[in-house]
Amino acid sequence: AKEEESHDEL
Amino acid sequence: MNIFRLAGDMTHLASVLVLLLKIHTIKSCAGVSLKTQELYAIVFATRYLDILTSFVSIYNTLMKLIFLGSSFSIVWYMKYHKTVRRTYDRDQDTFRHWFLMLPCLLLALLIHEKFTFFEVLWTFSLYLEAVAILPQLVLLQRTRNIDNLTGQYIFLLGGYRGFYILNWIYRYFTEPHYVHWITWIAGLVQTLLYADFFYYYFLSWKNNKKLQLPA
Repeated sequence: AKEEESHDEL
Repeated sequence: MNIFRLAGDMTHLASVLVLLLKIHTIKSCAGVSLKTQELYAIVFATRYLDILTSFVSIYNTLMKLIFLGSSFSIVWYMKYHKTVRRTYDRDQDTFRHWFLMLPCLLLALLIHEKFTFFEVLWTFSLYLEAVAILPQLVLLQRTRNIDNLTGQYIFLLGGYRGFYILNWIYRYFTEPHYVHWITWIAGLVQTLLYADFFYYYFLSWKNNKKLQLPA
């Protein structure tokens, strides 16, 4: 989940 | 998605639209740094490598496509469009962008969250975005003569960074485990680079005068 969090911004 | 993130994305989008409007409608890129635009194209190309492999939302994918498409088309306009390229301040825009890219690449190889190909390039894009505005600020300083659209473009870009910082603060307090030091420090550095420009922008706005930077 952490990885997804770090890449959910533009 | 919180209001700060949305406001940040919208000011970012507006900045790109203002620049495209200037280039496409007025057919001029006077005062715009091609070096900065090339750096942004590289920033988005390296950051959005995951566009096909990781899906967050339609909104995210659409915005990625817009930022990729607009940054590369701005570079194309400035380099190859027969009218626009003649308005480019070639002789003033001499910042060596290799001097920015190499240290960013080295730093990304040294400081990252995970040592994988995608992650290192993603980190590289964060570091490069932080300093990508420098050639543009140097060009402004040199030409000093800033038209309204160029001023608004940089103002909106700075606004985008400011809203992202508010977004990070908001997420830090509302989401557990939301800690991204690399993103935050790179983003903070980037925002600070705009401080000087903002100061003169507000002065000119307050005095209702054309934006002029001191020599």
